[in-house]
Amino acid sequence: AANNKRKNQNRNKSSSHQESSRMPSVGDYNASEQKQACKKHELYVSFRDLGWQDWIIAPEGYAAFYCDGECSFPLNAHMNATNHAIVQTLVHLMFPDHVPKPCCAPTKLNAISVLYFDDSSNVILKKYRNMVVRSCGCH
Amino acid sequence: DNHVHSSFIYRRLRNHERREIQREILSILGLPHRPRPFAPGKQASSAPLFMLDLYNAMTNEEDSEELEYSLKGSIAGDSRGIRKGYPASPNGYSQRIQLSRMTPLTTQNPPLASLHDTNFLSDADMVMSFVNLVERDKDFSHQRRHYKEFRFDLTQIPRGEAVTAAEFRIYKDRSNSRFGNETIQISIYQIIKDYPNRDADLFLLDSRKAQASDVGWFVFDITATSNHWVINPHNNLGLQLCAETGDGRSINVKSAGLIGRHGPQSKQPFMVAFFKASEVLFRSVR
Repeated sequence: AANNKRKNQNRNKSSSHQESSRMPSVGDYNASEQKQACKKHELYVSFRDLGWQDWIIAPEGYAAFYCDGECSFPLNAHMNATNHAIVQTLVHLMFPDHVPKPCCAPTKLNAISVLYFDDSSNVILKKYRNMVVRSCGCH
Repeated sequence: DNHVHSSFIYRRLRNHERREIQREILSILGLPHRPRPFAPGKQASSAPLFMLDLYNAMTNEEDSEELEYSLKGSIAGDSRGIRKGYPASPNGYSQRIQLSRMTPLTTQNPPLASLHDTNFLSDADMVMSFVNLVERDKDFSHQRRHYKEFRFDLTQIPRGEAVTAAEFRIYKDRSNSRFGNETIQISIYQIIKDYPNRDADLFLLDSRKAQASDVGWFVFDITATSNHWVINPHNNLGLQLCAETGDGRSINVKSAGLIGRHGPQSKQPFMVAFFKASEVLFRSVR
């Protein structure tokens, strides 16, 4: 953003507004990104609400998180969430076209087992690995 | 900041959202449509309780350390079939564990495949129990032999699943009092060829000795046969079960205390197979 602003300055000498030369302060950055604050929502899929309780024996339904916004989260003992988010954000500001912002993605996925009847009233127990999002973080 | 956002409002799904999620789940389950079990004339399955126990064990296993669901096989001598770490269920499991303590799994004929310690459950991607399809119960053969037949349709197995283990399970109550506490030999055969006016050609799969007073589930290994039936469905002519006294006299299966398809639903015989996905099912891009 600083580079772009400097180019703009060179281009239109006349405009010498104080704001345009000001580096975006952390306050501005946070303010402008505030709408993107990290959010993890829980989506509960109920097989009963779907009207399927006559053939799905278990579970009643399953809860999965989904994530949006920009998160930071501990990567390891040294590079913790905050350091990572600061480093990643600064480098993004310097090279916005090449380095992404820290953002949110599923990082822990759990299996879910489903027990259900098939058309012939046989009973099937199936395990689906990596089915349910359990936590979010930077990718 | 990884908290669950309290502002997320819970509300009922609208119709199109409901259909969208139903379509999504069916595509994950690999089903073309939602199943319609128990259509008129279809008998209820005989294994929900057993499968519900497995489901609970599998779910617990996901929450805690590996679950030890191992079937210690019968090579010879007194190895036992024991389920360790397996929640005793209201029906046959607890009796089954007692049974395995009381009756060593000795086999007169070398077993087809020696069952070995394996963690069926946590390795399995899928477990499936099959309804017995035999409609009429024949009891007596041309050569005056008592037996019961069982048929299972293995063509319903979802694509890409390979059988890693298969068991035939039948519940035994106390035998008829006239057998006192005799030893009863229970054998399971694969039907190789059927004839209209003479006994079928059979292949011995497994057999067990039991006391007339024994009560609980009997588990017979039919892994090799099940794999054979999956590959050659036309060879699937079913199984024959028969019971004999110690001196080789054929006895009526029911009087031996073995529960058939007319028994209480929680004790009806069934087959259960454990599968490992042999290919990754890619879902259609949506």
